Amino acid sequence: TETFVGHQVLRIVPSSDEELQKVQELQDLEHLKLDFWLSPRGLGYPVDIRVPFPSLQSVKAHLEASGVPYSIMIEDVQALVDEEEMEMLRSSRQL
Amino acid sequence: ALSTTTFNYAAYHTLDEIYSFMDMLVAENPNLVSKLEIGRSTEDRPLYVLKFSTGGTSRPAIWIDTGIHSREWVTQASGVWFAKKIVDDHANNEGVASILETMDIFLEIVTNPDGFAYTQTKNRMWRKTRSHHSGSICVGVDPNRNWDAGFGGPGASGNPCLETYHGPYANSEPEVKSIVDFVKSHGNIKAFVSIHSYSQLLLYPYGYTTTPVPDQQELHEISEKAVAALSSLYGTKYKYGSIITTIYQASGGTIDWTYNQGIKYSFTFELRDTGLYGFLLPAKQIIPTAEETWLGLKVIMEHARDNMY
Repeated sequence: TETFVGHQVLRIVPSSDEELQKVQELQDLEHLKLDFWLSPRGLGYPVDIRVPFPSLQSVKAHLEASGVPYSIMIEDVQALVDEEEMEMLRSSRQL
Repeated sequence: ALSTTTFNYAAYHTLDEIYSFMDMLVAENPNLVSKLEIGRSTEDRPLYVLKFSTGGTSRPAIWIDTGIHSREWVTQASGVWFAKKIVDDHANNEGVASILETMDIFLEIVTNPDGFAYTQTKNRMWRKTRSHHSGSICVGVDPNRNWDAGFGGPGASGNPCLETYHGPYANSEPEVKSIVDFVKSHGNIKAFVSIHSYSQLLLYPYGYTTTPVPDQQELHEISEKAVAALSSLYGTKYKYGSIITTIYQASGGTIDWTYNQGIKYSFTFELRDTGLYGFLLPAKQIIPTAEETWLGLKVIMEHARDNMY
């Protein structure tokens, strides 16, 4: 089973064409194994990217070096997945 | 669960639990609900559609599907709630009961069962089907890029390893082909709603071209009313518009194909939320999400009933 320990979901809201372009550059870097939950669609629209832990440092460095602001939408994806699994187990037991 | 009354709608369920829910609903309501198998998935799972009908033959119909992108769990969970809501409305002669007097409703709750099973066993973040196509080193096709509407154009990827891979050819995915064949053979579907998450949007065609659909004005007005109804319950804010103007260019999409088939009232919902939990929406939000979405769906269904074409 795929685990997501240390994976984070970053949110970027491109406010200029340069920022949008920097984000789109990330889409082409397949080795980073980025999962675009929300794809780039235009200025002012959020882009949400699930970043595997091994890629986290380089992605953040890329964004910071380019001056692209970002926020962390989900600090630890695995923690939410674990919580969801616990809920399902509780519900199944009830059933 | 002993019955659909004791079933826990405020929780996410396994594929098997949803299948047994369907069987319970049919068994409890033999004069209203039947279960059709419209095909088999790549991994040979049944593609079940619930039919809600009070009689007649080949009545004008409404189609609702959830779970075509398997990781969007709040949609399958909402589909389960919708199924029970239709039965309850009919029993209480309220809500959609009046629609069922003249129309049938088809509801496909798990539209991508292979992907859904995979999210529960191997990879919670899986979105696509689980097909293997020769020449592809990666698995799966995006079932919302595989329809014969602008297929292969900008807004989908030819790279089998990407999430928006359109597949080797239109309708290559049995999960898609089964719906195509069903829609064509039924021939009298008047409204088609495909439900996704997340972003809180109500969308209408087109996604593959900037050309407005001929019925753009009517679809926009319906969207406005549907979003107002949806927001009236919990204040959840939605945006609405055509796919290409509201989100981005997407080719090979479901409702572009259904609209081009002549199903004028073709819509896509993107349910909660706008980006706190995304695909990992907590189970406690299932029921409020389903309740508010239902109000929007009802506007679309009532409009279709009152504006037969």
